[in-house]
Amino acid sequence: APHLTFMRETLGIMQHHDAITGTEKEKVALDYAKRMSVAFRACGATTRNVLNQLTVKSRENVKDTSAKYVFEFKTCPLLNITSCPVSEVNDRFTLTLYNPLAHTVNEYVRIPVADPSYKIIDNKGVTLETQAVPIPQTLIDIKHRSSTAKYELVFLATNIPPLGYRTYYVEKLDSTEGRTKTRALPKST
Amino acid sequence: SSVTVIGNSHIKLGFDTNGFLSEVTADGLTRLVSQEFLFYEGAVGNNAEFLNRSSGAYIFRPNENKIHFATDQVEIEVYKGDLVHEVHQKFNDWISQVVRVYNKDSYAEFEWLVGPIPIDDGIGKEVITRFNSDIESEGIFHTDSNGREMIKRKLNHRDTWSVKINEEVAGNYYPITTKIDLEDDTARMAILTDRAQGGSSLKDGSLELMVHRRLLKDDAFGVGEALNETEFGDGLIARGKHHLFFGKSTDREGVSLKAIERLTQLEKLLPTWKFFSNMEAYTADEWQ
Repeated sequence: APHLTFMRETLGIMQHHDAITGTEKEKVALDYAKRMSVAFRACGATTRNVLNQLTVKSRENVKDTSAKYVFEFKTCPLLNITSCPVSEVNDRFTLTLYNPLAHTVNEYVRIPVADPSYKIIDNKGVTLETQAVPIPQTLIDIKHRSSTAKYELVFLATNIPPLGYRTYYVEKLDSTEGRTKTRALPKST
Repeated sequence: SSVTVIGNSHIKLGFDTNGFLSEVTADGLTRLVSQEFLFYEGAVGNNAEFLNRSSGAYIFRPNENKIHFATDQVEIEVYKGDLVHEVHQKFNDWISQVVRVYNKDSYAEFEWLVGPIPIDDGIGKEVITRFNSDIESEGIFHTDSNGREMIKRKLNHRDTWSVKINEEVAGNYYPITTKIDLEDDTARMAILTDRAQGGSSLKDGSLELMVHRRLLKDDAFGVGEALNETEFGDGLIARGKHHLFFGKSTDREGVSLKAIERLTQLEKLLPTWKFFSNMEAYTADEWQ
């Protein structure tokens, strides 16, 4: 409850007309951003607990109730500038997509990665088509952006159920296998 | 040496030899559609006089409607794959963009990156993206009301009183929270935004949206500081997305372009939540 309440109070503040329109002083804007960041992190703990409860059934299937199957579900608040430490650093990770809409959706997903060769399998074990696209140099050159990502890994997530979720397993390929398939070559003009 | 084309069976975008978007093909229509970045000079006024205020946080007020093109030559790189086609454009040292069309989508995505806006010349700047087409919109366009109904707007006109517009740019700007569109009997063009922006249609067939601004004077409406944002030294960089819809203005096989825009609007503004988990300790089989 304290986690949710901090978010509730923050969203209350965010309804001030200066926060809505951006007519606050710069340092007030920074404080708003800080409050939002703290609120998201607080609610992240709640979300993580809920997702681990939802995956209880699959953990029961493997008859192992140890902490091994309790996962960290991390959000990447800097995905909007193509930065995510989990996908950039780890060779194997999962991406869970929660659909907040009341209808089934398909979505092209972009994951920041350091290398162009990855394999993605869905929850049914099917290997999905992927494409690695270079991150524009103009974004990489921004000096205050800290990221090792050089590519965005693109795939189409299909049939994500309404108010439900689907998880994908992403694995870096060791060899150059798949590199020619997944990497689009630039044609400069 | 020739037009560069990206796209799929639903929509194709052509780029001219200068690197600018030049044509769009969709719904069996091929029309001249261009896109460019420009900036207005922010007005510097005498804040003691109500009608002579500076452009600032509260008001957009270009200096004598002076507008400048960001560039006349765009550097581009083209990437084509099975899932997405992309054109990476660099307009100048502080404006760049990625234009992409996903394999199954019937619209194009423009991901812009603008800033830090230079102020070495002592001039505040308000940067816009502008889409020009040959659609005969006759001064009529539509803007949304917080994602709900679309409101009809007419250039230099107000529905409930006789108006004389003294500032032909700012006086025709409206809040765009999610969508701006225009059409004629044949074709329509709509742009979805990912955040609230100012926007207008100052010429027939043209839509413009303000993406970033940096101003050096307070407008004296209360905030008490210029919209300069120097807390981190260089000024801010903004990144965002526009989605361009283009096609027939009439229904096609019972589904209107407007209906597709509406559904896409929902899915772009409420996308999936993304949670990442480290799986270094698990093979794919174990995870499964």
